[in-house]
Amino acid sequence: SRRRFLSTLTQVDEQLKKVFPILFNGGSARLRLVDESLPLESGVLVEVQPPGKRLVHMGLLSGGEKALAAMALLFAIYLIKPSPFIVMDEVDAPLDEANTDRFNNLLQEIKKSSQIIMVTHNRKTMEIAERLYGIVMNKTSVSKIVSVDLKDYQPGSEEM
Amino acid sequence: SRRRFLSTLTQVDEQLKKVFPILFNGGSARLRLVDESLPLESGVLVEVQPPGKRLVHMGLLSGGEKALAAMALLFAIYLIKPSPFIVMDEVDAPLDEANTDRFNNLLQEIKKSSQIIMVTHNRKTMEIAERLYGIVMNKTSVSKIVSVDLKDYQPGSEEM
Amino acid sequence: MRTKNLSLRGFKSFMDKSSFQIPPGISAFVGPNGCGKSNVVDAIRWVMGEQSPKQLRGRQMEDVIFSGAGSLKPLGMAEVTLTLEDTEELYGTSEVSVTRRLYRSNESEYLINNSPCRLKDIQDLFMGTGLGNRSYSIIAQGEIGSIIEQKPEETRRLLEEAA
Amino acid sequence: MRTKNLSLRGFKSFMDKSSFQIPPGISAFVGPNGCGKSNVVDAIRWVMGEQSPKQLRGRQMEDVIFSGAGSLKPLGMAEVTLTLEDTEELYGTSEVSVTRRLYRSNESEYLINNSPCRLKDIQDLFMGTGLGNRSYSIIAQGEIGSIIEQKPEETRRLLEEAA
Ligand SMILES: Nc1ncnc2c1ncn2[C@@H]1O[C@H](COP(=O)(O)OP(=O)(O)OP(=O)(O)O)[C@@H](O)[C@H]1O
Ligand SMILES: Nc1ncnc2c1ncn2[C@@H]1O[C@H](COP(=O)(O)OP(=O)(O)OP(=O)(O)O)[C@@H](O)[C@H]1O
Ligand SMILES: [Mg+2]
Ligand SMILES: [Mg+2]
Repeated sequence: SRRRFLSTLTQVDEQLKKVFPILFNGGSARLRLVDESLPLESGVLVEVQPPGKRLVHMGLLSGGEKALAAMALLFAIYLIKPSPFIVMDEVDAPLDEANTDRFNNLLQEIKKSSQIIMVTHNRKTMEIAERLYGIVMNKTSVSKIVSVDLKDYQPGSEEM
Repeated sequence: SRRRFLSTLTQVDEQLKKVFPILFNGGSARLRLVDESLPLESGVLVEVQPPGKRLVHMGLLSGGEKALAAMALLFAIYLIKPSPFIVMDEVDAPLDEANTDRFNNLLQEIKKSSQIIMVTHNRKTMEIAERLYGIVMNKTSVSKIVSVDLKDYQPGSEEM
Repeated sequence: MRTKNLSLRGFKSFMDKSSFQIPPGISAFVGPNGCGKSNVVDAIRWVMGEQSPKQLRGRQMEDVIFSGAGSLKPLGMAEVTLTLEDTEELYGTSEVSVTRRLYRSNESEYLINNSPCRLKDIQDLFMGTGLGNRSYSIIAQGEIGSIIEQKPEETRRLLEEAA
Repeated sequence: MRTKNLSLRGFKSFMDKSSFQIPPGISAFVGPNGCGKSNVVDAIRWVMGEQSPKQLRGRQMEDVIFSGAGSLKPLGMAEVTLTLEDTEELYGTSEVSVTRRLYRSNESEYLINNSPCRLKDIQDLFMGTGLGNRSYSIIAQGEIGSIIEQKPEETRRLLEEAA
């Protein structure tokens, strides 16, 4: 199992090196063992460097940069070990438009090997979905499914 | 100081009863001492009931409902004790369009007694601001101020 | 193996039976604040065998049963069924449906293809799909920002699950 | 009393002097991810006397000084000035400027109207404005959802600050 872990670590690190610059439009990231001499117990560090920036400690990244870096790590894992399905609840909320576009482009890759169930308020993410489910709460506070036509969709306006 | 605390508690509770139904388009909320017999040390409970719903325990509220309920409490405090200025960093992120509109309407009230400094990605919130500052990072990762014309603003697209 | 359908009845705010076909690709759930989108995410986590009420944003497991609203009375049971297809290798049949029920009496029921089984059978079934106890296949609302700040031991655990 | 102007120099990503006039009403700060919006919020918290690096998203206080990028060298000092107006009652002058500086040597400087003072003088000044140590006048990114879930003792403390 030790050999398997180290090989997974290397593979995910390789994918991260590909995925991170796509999401961040540049920059780099890598995985590193906290203590190389104890491969069986050591924790794993994620080192990220957004484009044009010095390697800052993770806490100094912005809200949007943290979310995007986390997605890069998760996508790198999904590409090595595709999961039958992935569920994401408003992961795109902190992202600006340019980062949302890059995120959506990568989703198109991931969806080839996994089904994706996504809760979102973002119109561009809705546009790339194969199926759109609208959920509303009627006057008696019971959730119901409504069909949504993207042309006239205004989040928050579906009063029942 | 005990009398002052109890009078502030009563005043904020009265304001909360006014502000909550405005933000939630109905429903009710109140403040309650955890232990009425120990007014000097007892914690304070915030009980909320979104419109048409049973009083559920706070954890069962949705992400957007929690943010809106927190804003109702803070606005109730600001109305009792106006603060010279208030700083809010993307507090409107979890809100849908209908809730954002109600939130912006209330901001118009609060801004009469306090200056508001607001970080937002939301176009409707930008439209009600007296002053709009665009911040971008140039190629060398230094923050700069740019003037923003709302007509052509696309968050995330200001490449320098 | 693919997911075909998710159906909820009496689970949180879904009082009546609600059914979602899940096609290949992306299924997006949209709607106003508080309408029940994250409850769907909780339903998926629950039917896969989740045992912690806290992971389902409740205090006790009973919080997942429709608690009534306005003039509507609370229900006595919550039920979620997840149907998988192309499962010959996994289970010998072309389709497999996994059902979980909870009654107000606190009694639980687990079923595979409508016949009663144990929780362990459901957990084993999902282990085989590669889903297993993968904590990173389901990302809850607000969780994404904290993944990058988690301790190195937690990042290691994430990688071990994928190994 | 009102806020008139905020100016940053060498503070986090603001290497060059940047100055913001703050009119009555709402001032909105917009821009792409990672451009420096929340750094402006940190600057306000810092000039008011914040002593915890963690509240400023750093590990040590030195993290607030511009650390360089690309070919640009790190700076030796961070400086933030907040100018208030209509302050006759508060301070006897029509305007008051509050300045805080931190040098790489870890030495701090505090100034009111350009003359050196102690941290306590700045904290007393803000106490008088009604701002004081009000934790609820500055709401950091991602914090809004957790206010409702805080313990009853914390909600009590919030109300005591307003009393
Ligand atoms: N057992 C239950 N019975 C009835 N209603 C419930 C139950 N549990 C939760 N709810 C309701 O579900 C609602 C929350 O739904 P959910 O968290 O799915 O909203 P959401 O669509 O994700 O909203 P947001 O966009 O704000 O995140 C609450 O308002 C709550 O009243
Ligand atoms: N001491 C420092 N020197 C130089 N740059 C710094 C320093 N501290 C932080 N930064 C930079 O500031 C950036 C973060 O800025 P900030 O958190 O203000 O972004 P933001 O505009 O709020 O973005 P978001 O919309 O994602 O929340 C980081 O990318 C980091 O590199
Ligand atoms: Mg939700
Ligand atoms: Mg920010």
